[in-house]
Amino acid sequence: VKLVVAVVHNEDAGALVDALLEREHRATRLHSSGGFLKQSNATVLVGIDDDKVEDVLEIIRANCTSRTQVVNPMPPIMEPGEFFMPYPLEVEVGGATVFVVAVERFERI
Amino acid sequence: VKLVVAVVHNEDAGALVDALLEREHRATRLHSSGGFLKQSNATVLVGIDDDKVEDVLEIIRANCTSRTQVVNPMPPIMEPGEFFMPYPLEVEVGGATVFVVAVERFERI
Amino acid sequence: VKLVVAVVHNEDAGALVDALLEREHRATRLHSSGGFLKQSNATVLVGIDDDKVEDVLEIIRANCTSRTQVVNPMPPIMEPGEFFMPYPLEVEVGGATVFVVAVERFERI
Ligand SMILES: Nc1ncnc2c1ncn2[C@@H]1O[C@@H]2COP(=O)(O)O[C@H]3[C@@H](O)[C@H](n4cnc5c(N)ncnc54)O[C@@H]3COP(=O)(O)O[C@H]2[C@H]1O
Ligand SMILES: Nc1ncnc2c1ncn2[C@@H]1O[C@@H]2COP(=O)(O)O[C@H]3[C@@H](O)[C@H](n4cnc5c(N)ncnc54)O[C@@H]3COP(=O)(O)O[C@H]2[C@H]1O
Ligand SMILES: Nc1ncnc2c1ncn2[C@@H]1O[C@@H]2COP(=O)(O)O[C@H]3[C@@H](O)[C@H](n4cnc5c(N)ncnc54)O[C@@H]3COP(=O)(O)O[C@H]2[C@H]1O
Repeated sequence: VKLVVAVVHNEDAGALVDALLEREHRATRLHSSGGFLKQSNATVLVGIDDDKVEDVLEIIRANCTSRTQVVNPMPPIMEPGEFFMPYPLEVEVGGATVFVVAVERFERI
Repeated sequence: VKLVVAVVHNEDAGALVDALLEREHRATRLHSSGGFLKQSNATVLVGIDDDKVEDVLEIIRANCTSRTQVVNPMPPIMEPGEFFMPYPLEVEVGGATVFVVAVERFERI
Repeated sequence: VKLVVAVVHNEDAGALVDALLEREHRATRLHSSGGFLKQSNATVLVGIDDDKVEDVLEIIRANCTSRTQVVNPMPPIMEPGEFFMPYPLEVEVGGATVFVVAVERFERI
């Protein structure tokens, strides 16, 4: 058994979980937030048989797309009278960041 | 050291954590939700010595019970004038889904 | 690749994540709560190359400090007329509890 830990966009998490269920996988969703953008995202746990890793990665690729997120940079600490014109920054955020971890023991109680 | 990752019912999580503490285990609780029922549940992390796995699984078995959850199925997309009588569905939800993962390095800072 | 799972104080989590980003590490933050004190804390996931484990542990040591938390013990179940004078308890909470787990496969999608 492997545990797939996938950090995905909030907007993709629902479709991803439903697509996994259609292919008879089970999933658990956790609220999380990104270190850099400090925006809410989703961490999805999927426990699967060893031979299903490729299948799950394909489902993630099909349901999680990268996109550009516009962020307003935080104003730096300024002197009085200084003027800061924030130019919105475009940050490219990937579709998913995926870690596959070996499970030594799996139990359904 | 092993990291036990247990997805359990919200109603069982408090008693489970207290039972683990009584046996000198430490635990951390995360809010999560089920992929299928989309209802809130709990994911509990328990870092333990290798020889305590059986002990922790016994504590989970003693504190987490399976139950039947009644769910109202989502109405399908319907033609105007069609009538949909949702029959509540009974879904059997297990007491706990448990993954035991090997920890290469453990530090208390 | 290794996945570092660090349970830290809420007050340290922001500074920790920013310090990790400065050293070109990426991180995801999850809301969690402690089993014993039942107070909110933070679980930070950091996926890194194998040779960066020592670097990340140093950053955690530099940004997460242990502290004494004052807790009011829960009153025991009492007979009518009994008087319970809670003496605040001091509990020493460490800076971080860190698990390093091997990642079999890592994908950015
Ligand atoms: N130090 C840095 N310098 C410059 N740009 C940076 C950066 N850290 C992140 N970014 C950029 O910002 C995007 C959002 O990162 P965030 O940390 O909010 O949200 C991240 C984070 O929650 C998670 N993540 C990515 N890599 C991770 C890792 N190695 N460990 C843990 N979580 C990771 O996945 C989300 C999306 O990551 P993704 O790489 O696709 O997209 C990242 C990346 O393009
Ligand atoms: N391999 C795995 N990886 C990650 N998380 C896992 C997992 N197996 C179970 N879980 C987690 O544990 C909860 C209870 O699962 P259980 O299998 O006992 O009880 C399940 C099962 O009896 C049923 N079920 C789940 N997925 C199904 C599917 N694709 N088809 C039919 N029934 C399903 O609905 C109950 C509630 O499922 P829900 O998803 O809401 O909530 C799940 C999910 O959060
Ligand atoms: N092996 C492990 N597996 C999973 N999570 C772990 C863990 N060890 C620590 N944690 C997490 O880290 C937090 C801080 O733990 P620490 O041991 O520094 O500081 C602890 C410790 O000094 C004390 N404590 C915890 N459990 C105890 C017990 N059974 N008996 C006596 N003192 C306890 O209370 C402090 C706060 O504990 P709390 O549970 O609220 O919060 C814990 C818990 O969320």
